[in-house]
Amino acid sequence: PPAHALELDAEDVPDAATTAAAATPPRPRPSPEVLQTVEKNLLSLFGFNKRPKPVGNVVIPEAMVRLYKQQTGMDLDTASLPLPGRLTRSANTVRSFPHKASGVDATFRRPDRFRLMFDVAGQGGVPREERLEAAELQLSRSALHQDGDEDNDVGDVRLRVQVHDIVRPGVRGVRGPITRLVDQRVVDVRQGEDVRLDVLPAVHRWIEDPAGNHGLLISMAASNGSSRADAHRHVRLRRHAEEDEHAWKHVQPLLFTYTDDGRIPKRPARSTPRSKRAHQ
Amino acid sequence: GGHHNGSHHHRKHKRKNGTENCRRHPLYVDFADVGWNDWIVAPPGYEAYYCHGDCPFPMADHLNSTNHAIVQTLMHSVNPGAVPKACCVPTQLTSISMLYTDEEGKVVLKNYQDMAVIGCGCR
Repeated sequence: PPAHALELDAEDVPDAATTAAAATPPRPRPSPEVLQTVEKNLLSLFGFNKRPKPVGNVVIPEAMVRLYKQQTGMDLDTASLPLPGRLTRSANTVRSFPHKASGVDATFRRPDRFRLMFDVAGQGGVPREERLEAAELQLSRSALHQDGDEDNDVGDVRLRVQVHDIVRPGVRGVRGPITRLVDQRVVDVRQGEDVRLDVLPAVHRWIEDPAGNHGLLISMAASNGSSRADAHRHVRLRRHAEEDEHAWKHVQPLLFTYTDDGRIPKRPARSTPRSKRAHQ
Repeated sequence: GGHHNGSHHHRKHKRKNGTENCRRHPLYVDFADVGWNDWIVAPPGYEAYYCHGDCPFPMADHLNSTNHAIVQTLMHSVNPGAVPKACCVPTQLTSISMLYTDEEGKVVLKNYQDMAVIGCGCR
């Protein structure tokens, strides 16, 4: 079985896998040469030059598993992504990128600000031949509960989460950074569902100019100005000291890119529009 | 591999002369056969199906033929040496989704169009 942490339920696996195995007698094993040719052709069909080599234990993001289940459970024949209300247009590929940790992380000492870095243009990033249609930053949240202590009353605490594209990083004591606000959301700290921010303009810029990728600056501020002391722990931007690596991987910030690999042929129009038809 | 078996479902498609009408047959592509189960997270393989069988004249509605296929089969029945029969081919296909990890350990979900046969017909 794959070494990945994903365990799909029996109903997620196509019935054919089990039924075909049960209904058919054992097959003779094809020769290595035949298998090699089959693999080469399958790789080409699926758009790979060579077989990817799996690395260690990879945690499959819950959002990807959900999307896969939705896609495979659909009756409609479509290669489009089942994401109503999200402008993924003709995208047929979703990639997830975790934050690339570096020494810069330690320079962010304030709990309400953090820089996230995603290597989208390097090896394993978005291939040049694919067209970027959408990009989202997913931040996990842990709901804060009212505990009766007046000082710590959650009350109406709403948090404004802003995401900025760092156009030019600052130099300590010399100049401040140049940033551009790309999206913001106001969230209720009593709720715990993920927050998604549209970061398409930033990712677009990084793909065009990889050297100009200085990451995203995430800042949080209580909208009523009276945040409780641990409100900054609500949105999960960095790993807590007491948190183990595996648990963190399930809640770490993720960048999702939605791309069109151009392999889906555009369906021909069924009829010529009236305006294009010649007069009889 | 596609397998012909002696099931009731199979027998009912057989014609009197022993030939079988155009229809969909099972064809399972198992990723484990090429050792891909270490990087493809899901699915473990997929049911691709294939189309096979005879396109007889007169054509029944369920053979999903076109007017042209009817004419071609008609002409074949008149002069078999000059015109071949219409072919049994996929007339409706569907996409599949694959969840896999790439070289860098990044997770990718990709949809591939026209990967599995839904319906066969004479064309």
